[in-house]
Amino acid sequence: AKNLFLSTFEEVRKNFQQVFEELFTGGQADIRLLSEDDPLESPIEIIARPRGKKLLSITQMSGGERALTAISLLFAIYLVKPSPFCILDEIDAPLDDANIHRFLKIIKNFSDQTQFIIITHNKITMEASDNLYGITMEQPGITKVVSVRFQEDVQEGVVDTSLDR
Amino acid sequence: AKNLFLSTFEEVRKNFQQVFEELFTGGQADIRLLSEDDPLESPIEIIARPRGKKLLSITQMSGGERALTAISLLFAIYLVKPSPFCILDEIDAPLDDANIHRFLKIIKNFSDQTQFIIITHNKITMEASDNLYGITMEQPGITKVVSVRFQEDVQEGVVDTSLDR
Amino acid sequence: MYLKRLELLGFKSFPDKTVVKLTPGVTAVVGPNGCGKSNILDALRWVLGEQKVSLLRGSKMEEIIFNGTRDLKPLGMAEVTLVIQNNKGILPTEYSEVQITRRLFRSGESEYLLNKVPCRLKDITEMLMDTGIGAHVYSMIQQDMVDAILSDRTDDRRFLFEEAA
Amino acid sequence: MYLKRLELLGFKSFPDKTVVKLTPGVTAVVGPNGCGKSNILDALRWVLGEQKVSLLRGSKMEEIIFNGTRDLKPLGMAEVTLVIQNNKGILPTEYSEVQITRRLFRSGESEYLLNKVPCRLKDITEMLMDTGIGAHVYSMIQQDMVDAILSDRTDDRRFLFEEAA
Ligand SMILES: Nc1ncnc2c1ncn2[C@@H]1O[C@H](COP(=O)(O)OP(=O)(O)OP(=O)(O)O)[C@@H](O)[C@H]1O
Ligand SMILES: Nc1ncnc2c1ncn2[C@@H]1O[C@H](COP(=O)(O)OP(=O)(O)OP(=O)(O)O)[C@@H](O)[C@H]1O
Ligand SMILES: [Mg+2]
Ligand SMILES: [Mg+2]
Repeated sequence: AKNLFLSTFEEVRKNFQQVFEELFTGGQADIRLLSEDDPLESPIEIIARPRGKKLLSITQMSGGERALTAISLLFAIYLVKPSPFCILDEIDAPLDDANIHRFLKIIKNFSDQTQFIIITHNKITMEASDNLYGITMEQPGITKVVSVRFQEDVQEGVVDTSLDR
Repeated sequence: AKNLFLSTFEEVRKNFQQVFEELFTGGQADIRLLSEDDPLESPIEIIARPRGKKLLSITQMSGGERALTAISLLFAIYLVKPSPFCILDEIDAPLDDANIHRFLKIIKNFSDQTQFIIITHNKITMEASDNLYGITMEQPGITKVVSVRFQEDVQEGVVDTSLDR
Repeated sequence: MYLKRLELLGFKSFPDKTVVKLTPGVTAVVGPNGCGKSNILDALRWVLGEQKVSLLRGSKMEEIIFNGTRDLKPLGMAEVTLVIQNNKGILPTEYSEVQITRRLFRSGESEYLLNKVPCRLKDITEMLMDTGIGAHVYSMIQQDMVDAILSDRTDDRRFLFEEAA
Repeated sequence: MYLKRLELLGFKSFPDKTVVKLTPGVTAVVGPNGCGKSNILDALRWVLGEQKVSLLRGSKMEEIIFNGTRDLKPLGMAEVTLVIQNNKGILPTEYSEVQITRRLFRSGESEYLLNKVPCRLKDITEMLMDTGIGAHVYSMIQQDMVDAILSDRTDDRRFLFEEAA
């Protein structure tokens, strides 16, 4: 069990360094076991340094930088054993436009082997998706699901997220 | 001290019911002291029921509904003793377009006696503001502040939040 | 192997049977605050066997059953079915499609079905083992997970690695 | 009475003197992730006397001093000045403008100045009492406050009411 954990850890570590560098267009990141001789119980430290900046603690990073760092780690782990599906619930909320584009690019790369479902209020994410579901509540308390755009029938149109106006 | 707290509580309570009803275009909300005879130590309960829905616990509400409920309470307290300034840091992130419009309308109403500074990635919020500051980091790690639009010189143009492309 | 569709009946804000068709690629799910988007994620988590009520935003499991609106009465049962396409023959069955169903009654009685045949949760988790399909942290990512993963105070980061190993 | 401008020098990502002019009305602050927007909020909180390092995203107060980038050395002092317009004569002074300055040196030495004259933090908080100007929860609202206010586990909700009473 210990060896399995250590080899998984090493693999996550390499993936993390790669994904972070891609999402941050540079910079460096690492994860470390604080007590190497007791890997199964050891706390795991995250070290992240965006490009051009000096190393700061995770708490001093900005909201968007923290979100991207957590996303890098989650994708690093996903890459060890890709799941057939992945649902993201408003993960893009703290990201600026350029970071949303980078985030979506990585998702596109993984989307040949993984089905992604992204719950979002963001127009860029909507535009970039292959398929689009509109969810509404015409009758209060009762959810209605409407397929707005499916890959087979690409329609152009303005999507108003507040479909209840 | 006890009487001051109780009268402040009653005032916050009325404000909360009003602001909630405006932000949720209906529905009902209330706050209650769980132990009425010990107000200074009593926990405060929040009850919120969006329009047309049945009463649910705060944890079952959606991300946006929770944000609007917290915002209603914060504004209810603000109204007791309005501060000359109020800074909101990405409070609009979980809100849909229609709710952002309602939120901004309330802020406009308060803005004659309070200076609002809203940190945001949202285009609707940017469009609705009187003034706009663009913050960039051309040199890594060094913040630069640029005034993009000031009330005196209204300019039209596309604002790209990712000013670092 | 991919998720083909999700059928909800009596689950949270879905009193009537709702079929959500799922396709390969990237799907965006959009709609106003509180309309039921995250409830769909909860339904997928639940049908895959989630037992932690807090991850379903409730305080007891009964709360996932449709509990009525201003105009409708509560229901007595919640049922969610997930249909998985077994096109790569990964699942140990000769069927090209596998259906997983979970039911919960207000009495507290609960049922699991595999291709409409009653079974135990154990049968489902054993079948899904090593497929990557499950309520893993890295398959269902929510906004509040970012802080949990980056915080030194929670075990979430540790748990992420254990799931992947 | 309103905030006229904020001057930052050596504070977090502001190594050079930066003047942020503040105007009445609603001001949006925009820019890419990590460029320094929330740092401006931190600076305002700090100059108003915030002592809780955690609310400034640090683990010790020294961390608010500019600690260098890839190309620049760290600085030895942080200084923030807030200029308040006393147009309604609310502040107990004959000046039409009031300047509050806070300095921190790496040695740990710290200074407060009122209109460039050294004073104690006590003098500043006493002058601001009953003006509504201060690092109140309802004057500086951040995204993570929503959960804190709605949670039954924290004292934040309680504290909100005590600040207003
Ligand atoms: N047991 C239940 N019975 C009926 N309705 C329920 C039940 N549980 C939750 N709901 C409804 O689901 C709503 C929340 O839905 P959900 O969290 O999916 O919203 P959302 O679309 O994710 O919104 P947001 O964009 O704000 O995150 C609640 O407002 C409530 O009306
Ligand atoms: N003591 C310090 N010295 C130098 N730079 C610092 C210091 N403390 C913080 N920073 C810088 O400030 C950045 C964070 O800035 P800030 O939190 O204001 O970003 P933001 O504009 O709010 O971004 P977001 O949109 O992601 O919330 C860090 O990445 C770091 O580079
Ligand atoms: Mg949601
Ligand atoms: Mg920020």
